[in-house]
Formats: sequence, C-alpha cells, structure tokens
Amino acid sequence: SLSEYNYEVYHSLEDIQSWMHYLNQTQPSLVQVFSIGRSFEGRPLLIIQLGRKSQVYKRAVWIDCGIHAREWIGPAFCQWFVKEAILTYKTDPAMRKMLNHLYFYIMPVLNVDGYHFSWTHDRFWRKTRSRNSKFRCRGVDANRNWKVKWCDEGASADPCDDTYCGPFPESEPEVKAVANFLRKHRKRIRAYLSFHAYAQMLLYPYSYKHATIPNFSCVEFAAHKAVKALRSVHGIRYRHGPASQTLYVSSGNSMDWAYKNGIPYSFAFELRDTGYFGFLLPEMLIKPTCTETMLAVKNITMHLLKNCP
Amino acid sequence: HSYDNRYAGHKVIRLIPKSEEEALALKSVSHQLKVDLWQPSSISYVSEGTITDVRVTQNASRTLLAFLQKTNIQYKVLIEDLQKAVENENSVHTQRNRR
Repeated sequence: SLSEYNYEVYHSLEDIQSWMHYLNQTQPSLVQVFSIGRSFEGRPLLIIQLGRKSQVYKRAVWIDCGIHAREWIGPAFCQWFVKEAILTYKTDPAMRKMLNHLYFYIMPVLNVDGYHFSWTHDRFWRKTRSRNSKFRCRGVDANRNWKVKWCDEGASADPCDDTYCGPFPESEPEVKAVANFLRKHRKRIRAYLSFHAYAQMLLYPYSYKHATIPNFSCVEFAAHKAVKALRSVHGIRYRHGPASQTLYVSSGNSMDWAYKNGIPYSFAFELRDTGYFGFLLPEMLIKPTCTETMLAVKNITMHLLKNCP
Repeated sequence: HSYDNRYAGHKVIRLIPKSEEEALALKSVSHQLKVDLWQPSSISYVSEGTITDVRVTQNASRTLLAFLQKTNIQYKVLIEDLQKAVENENSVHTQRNRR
C-alpha cells in the first residue's frame, strides 16, 4: 500500500519507478504516470500527474528532483510530496484545494542515468551519463544545459568538468524531454520548482545575471513566507533571494529557462544541510527535511493561487 | 563495505580563503590534486570569503592539509572518514537491501 512504502529511506531508481507504476494502478482518481521520453541510456523519463482528474482546464505546477545525481534528498522529497498529497487529500482542506484546482507534474528523478550511476558506482557523480566519441570524459551538467545564456559564466566548456554545459543547448535527452514538455504546457504551468542540495536556500531568478525580475514583489513575498513557514517546523533557517546574489551567478540552468519561457513563478530549493553531512544526509533526517519542505511548497502554491496574478 | 570501500581515507574539507591570493592558491592546488568540489559548483566561484567544500582522496588529503597548514589558510575537516559517512547515510535495512 501507499503507506507501506518506506519514505524515510533512499531508494534505487528501480524501486522509485516501480513505486510510480504502483501509484498509477492504485490511485486512478489522483494519479496518472506517463513517460516524456528516454534518457541517454534508454531509461524511461517518468512524470506523475497529481491532482483530481478533471475535464475542465486546470493550471499546473511543475516539480522536478534529481537534476544532479548525488543530491539524493531531492528525489526523497519528491516521493514524500506525492505521498503526503495523496494521504492528506481528504483531511487537509489546503491540500484538497490545491489538488482540485491544480495539477502537479512531478518528476522524482530527472537525471535517471546519473542517479542510477550514483547508486551503483560513484556516490558523488553529478552529471548525466551521456557519451561523446570526441571526448574521454562522460556526462553533462543537466543544470547548465538549458538555453538561457548557455555556457556563459558559471558553466564550463570542458567535458571533464562537473559544470560542463554540453556540446549545445538541450543536448541531453533528459533536458530536451523536460524542455519540450514545459514548452508544450507553458500556458497552463504557473510555477516551476526544482529541488537540489545542499545549502538550505530558496532561490528565484535570475541566476545568470544581476538584475531584478519584473514580478519581484510577489515572488519575493512568496519566498519570504515559505522560508518562514519552513523554519516554524524544526527551526531550520533557509536563506532566500535571487540566485545570482544569494548563491552565485550560473548560466544555462532550468530555473532561469523556465522563467524566460513564460512560467512566471520559478524557484530552486537547495535542501539540507549546510555541510555537516553535505550530500550524505542520513536517512533519519529525511522525515524532518521533507516535512518542513512540504510546508514551504504548500505555502508557495497557496500564495501563488491566492495572491499573485 | 558500500561502493567496494572506494571512499576509505577520503575526507571532506571546508576552506575559507581570507584573501584573493589565498583563493588563487586554493584554485591552483585544487586543480593539481583533482579534488571533487562539493560547493560551490565551480572552482571559478572561489574568491575571498567563499565557503569551499572539497572531497579529497587519502593521498591528496595529506598534501592538501600540509599545504593549508604551511600557507595558514583557514580550514576545517567536515568529514574525517568519508567511507564511514557513506555507510552511515543508509540505515541497516537499506544497506542489507543494497547488498
């Protein structure tokens, strides 16, 4: 059953995809799982459409996790989010409202090949696993491969670097598949949320330049409320702000691309912690991390539904 | 052991350069030792005051620590035994499943 799956441990890619197929079969009123393409190594790129099925036009929120392979707390959160949404649909008025009014498109693992490689071979792998016969090194940074000031500051043209931007924008089939989906549905998708680790930050555009976004006030207020809500759970402090100031300038990332392509509310979370465990956040911290982040995401979604144009 | 014990002896070290000269020196030694940069994502971001976390192999850690002590660059060992940290990440149940 949904509640028998252990959401407080990290799972292999196979387990995660089996869980998605299981949900597809057992939660037909709220869940539909489909593929948007194949990874470089041929794995399906699976998305969960979460929300009350409706013939009426519904706006949507996109959530992706696992762009960087070694950031395992991301996919753990994506699974947690789905579980919480389904389990509390009937008892939580806020969740019911969100799932009735919106669809969530959730991609628990975007970089499926990299995640599998980090599970089986190299725990600290970051990039995709694409190969180019011209180069001796594999993989592209899936968060430098988007067509927004591609391969500029903060990205590398060296295939052996961890921030390699790729031979051209959207060279990675995973990035291309997601970009195509977001382009196709951009009029419906109101928010883009991407989950990474580690730094304990909630970021919004721009990352590629030092400038203020046109809808700054609504975005900043949503972020401010979200980190305040997050902190109320376990006292964990998250910084928030434009990525270029709060973190560093980086070009070619998904958050900036989503914003530039018409998704008005675009955020990137850097989840726990700040370096004590780094990428190796112990499983016993999955629950508190996901619980506080859940509240932040609900907060952002409700704020955007009610207060932002 | 997880991952065939490949992380035995590896460390994760936090460095905070106090000047641009120190930052330049860190960039150079990081490149030479082929460190795995945990944060920031690119060595080009490292400048005065940047919190920089690097993963180094056992051999590289000896060289790096000696260099840091010699140049008086502020550092802290975040993870002394990375293999142990990798194994502690997973519960006993998960470890059993992985095996």
